[in-house]
Amino acid sequence: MLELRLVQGSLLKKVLEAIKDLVNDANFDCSATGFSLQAMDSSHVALVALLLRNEGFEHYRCDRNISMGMNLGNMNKMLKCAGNDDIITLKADDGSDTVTFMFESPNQDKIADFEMKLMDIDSEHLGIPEAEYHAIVRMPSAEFARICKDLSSIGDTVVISVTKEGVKFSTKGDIGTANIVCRQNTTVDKPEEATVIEMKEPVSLTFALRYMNSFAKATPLSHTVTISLSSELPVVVEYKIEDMGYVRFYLAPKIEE
Amino acid sequence: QCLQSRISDYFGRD
Repeated sequence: MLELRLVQGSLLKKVLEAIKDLVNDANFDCSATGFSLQAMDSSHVALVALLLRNEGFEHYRCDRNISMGMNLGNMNKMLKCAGNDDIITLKADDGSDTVTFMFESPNQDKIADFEMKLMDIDSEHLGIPEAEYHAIVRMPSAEFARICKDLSSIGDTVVISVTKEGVKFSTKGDIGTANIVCRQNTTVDKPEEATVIEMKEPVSLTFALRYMNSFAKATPLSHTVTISLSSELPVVVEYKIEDMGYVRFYLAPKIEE
Repeated sequence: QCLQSRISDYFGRD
């Protein structure tokens, strides 16, 4: 028996919006500690890892570990039927091949349930080793989204370089080049507006912008984004979900031939 | 010219 009640149902709607274009089908893993997902995009260039910890749910019951294969496009269709203020409850019986999404309006005057068919998904689970990153940049998520969008009108790839000067996002294309430098800035009114750069070593890596733009769909989940870079490792683009967990995107770099 | 690497080049099966 599985029953997860999320008062802030809009969080789940935002999570689906953030990942549905990157991943078609995925297994949601439910255990006593939380609700999680790990999946790669179809070309195995990017990986998404989601964690929603049990303490973030108002009610969390998961009697035994369960893996539920879902088509994210179909799941998104169902969650779009929930209001932004609705409470969302996920329910599944042991051995069932369906999951039920229950939507309750805040004043309890409307209750809907949507039952979705589960699917068998044969996906490999990857071990993500703990790594020391050469540079970690925390910046406003909207700023990062803006930079990725702007650069993708000029070129297809972005070079992200961290030096003691700051973090530089560069691209080039047929019409010209673009460089955007963000310096550390902690003298802001609100902590979420700060740009904080922790650098152990300078690092410079190249990534496909279309993936970065896809990751930026998670912007509504968090005011800030954390970008962790190490040479010869996938970049980690992390959006923390307040009090609950995170969505992390890993993107393999482009490398010199 | 750059080549796109893949996630499996860095992370192994669990």
